[in-house]
Order: sequence, then structure tokens, then C-alpha cells
Amino acid sequence: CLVKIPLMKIKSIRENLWENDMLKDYLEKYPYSLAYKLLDRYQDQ
Amino acid sequence: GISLEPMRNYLDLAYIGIISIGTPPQEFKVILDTGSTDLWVPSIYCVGQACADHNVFNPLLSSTFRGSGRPISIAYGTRQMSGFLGYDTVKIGDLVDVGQGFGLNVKEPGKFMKYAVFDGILGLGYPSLSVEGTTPVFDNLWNQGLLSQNLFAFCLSSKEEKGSVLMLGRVDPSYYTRNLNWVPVSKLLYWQIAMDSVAMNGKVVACDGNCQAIVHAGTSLLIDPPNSIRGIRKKINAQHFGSEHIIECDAIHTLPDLVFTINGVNYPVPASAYIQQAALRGCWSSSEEYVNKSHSTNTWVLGDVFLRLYFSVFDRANDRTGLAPA
Repeated sequence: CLVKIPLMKIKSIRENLWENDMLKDYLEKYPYSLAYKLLDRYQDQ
Repeated sequence: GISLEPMRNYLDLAYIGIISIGTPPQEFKVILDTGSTDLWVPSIYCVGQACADHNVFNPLLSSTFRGSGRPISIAYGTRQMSGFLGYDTVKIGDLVDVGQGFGLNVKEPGKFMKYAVFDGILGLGYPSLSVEGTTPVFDNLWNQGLLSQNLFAFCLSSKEEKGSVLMLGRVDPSYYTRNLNWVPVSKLLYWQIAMDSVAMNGKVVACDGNCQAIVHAGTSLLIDPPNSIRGIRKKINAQHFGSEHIIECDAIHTLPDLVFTINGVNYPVPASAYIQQAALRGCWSSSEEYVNKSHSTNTWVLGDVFLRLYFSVFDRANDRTGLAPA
């Protein structure tokens, strides 16, 4: 009756980008504000 | 088919499960994500370095695959997945989901996917978010009579490898203490609920008098709406860094809990949880750029930071979420 799926914690893209010194570039290029703009539009519709 | 899942944030996906697709099975590491609804994996038709580093699905090797020829596009928060729709048997744990629709990715959403440890995403959001005409994995499991109850639950561990689990069809009470506090879902898209307030040191610092929060397994951070960040940032003396904020790591020992009140119940989150420590960066994400817009969402995202502390149940039968100390 109960199905358990084991999950593994992985290194995130953020951590990998940080280690490769690319995080700042990424955040400048793809800020969260884009997501919020989309969310607003989506909820309006 | 087009699906829009704006809250999906690739950057912080942190928990994966193993599923297989096809006959014989082809294995994939997928993010189990309540902030989206579709299943997609890279395919052999995908070109580029990002796909080369991941497992790709080969429909030619599966005797149960049915192609639709239908192009699909899934727009996430900042990027987009493009491919086509196919149907095949998906195995998740011991459950065999026959005729499951899924996206075969032909173009990875950006070269940064090269840095992703996972291959694809399995969404557990509401069907209204999914690509039109497809049935999400969880709905198919339920429709095919494979689950005893129409719900699933997450227990997320902070340990690197083991201890985290997704429960399907029933809840194991040994994973939480006290009682589950149930909160109705306010919008059947994400697992979105009403939140009463966010407080520090007994004072409300955000979400004064009600706001919305998305209970979001699959994204690692607490994300606060842009219009609430200023007060909290001031309180913890965080400095602006791109669209995020950084803070001295020592502050972890002195900063107070953030207390989320949901349906009259307090859920404290200590600084050691809400400050992400990696070298000298941390804190939570926001978008200053959007603060001054006249129309701004007031939706919080309670990601893995929150869900590592609180066991979470996603009850599709009653459209409610249950939370209890993990």
C-alpha cells in the first residue's frame, strides 16, 4: 500500500556554477525577476 | 502543446529519484518536483554538450514506445524545454505506469544544463499545469489503481546521500512527530496555500495579514516575493549580490528564527537552515529589479529548506497539504 521511492541529495547547478566561477554571470543573465514576471502574467490569465 | 511552469528554477534542484522508461527499461535520474507537472527526459535527438553529459532516451530501443509526432514546449521560470511527446511504460519504484505521456527533449534549456547532475524532471503539480492533452504521472498511477490513497508525501533529509524519501499512496507516520496540520490548497495549479505571516523575534516582518505560499519540493530555497525582501534584508544586514543576497557566515549563530505562520500554526526555520552556506555566500533569493513594479505577486516559495524541517503531505483527494515536524 505504501510505495517509498528513495531520493538522493545531489549537488545543485548553483553549486556547480559557483565552483566554476560562473554563478554571478548566470544570475545576471537569468534573474528570478523573470520568473516572477511570468508568474504574474500567468495568474492574471 | 505548450505548458508554462514559471516557478520552476533549475538552479537549485537538489533531490533526485531513479525512474526507468521503456521496454527494456532505460534509467534516468529525475528531479521529483511539485512545482511542475510534466515528465521529460533528454532523447537521442538532442544535440549539444549539455545532452551529451546525460542519459538520453532512445525510443528505437523500446518495444512499448509510441510516438505522437506532436511538438511540445515547456516554459520554466527562466528557460524552456523543447521536444516532442511520446508514450511509454514508466517504472517508478515497484509501480508500472503504462502508456505514460512524456516529453522527449531535443534541446536542453541552455548550456548550463551541462552542470546538472539530473537528467530530467518528473512533475507532481496539478494537471492544470501540464501540457494539454497529457495525463501527469501521479494521475496515471492513481487512475490505473496502483495507489491506495490519492496522495504523496516527502521526507527530505539534509544528509548528502541517504534518508530522503518520496511516499506514494500512503503516509508513514514514523517520519514525523505530533499531528499533521492540514491546510487547503488555494489554487489548484501549484501546491499553493494561504500563509498568515512571517515573523522574526516575535515581530511580523513580511506577509502581514495574509499572503500565498507554494509548498515546493524540488526547489531548494526559501524564495520570498520581491516586495517583502527589503524589511528582512535590513533585519539580517544582508548585502545585494546579483538577484540574491549575501551575509557573513558568522551571522548564522546570531540571527533569529524565521517563523512562518500557516493556518494558525507556527513553523520556525532557524538561521542555520535559511542561510545557505557555501564558501562565503548564502541567504535567500529575491529580485530587487521587480520591487518597484506596480503589480507584483505576493507569493512565497517554501522549498527544500522548509521541507527538510517539516514532513509534507500532498493530498490530491482533498486538495490540501499536511505539515508536521519531520
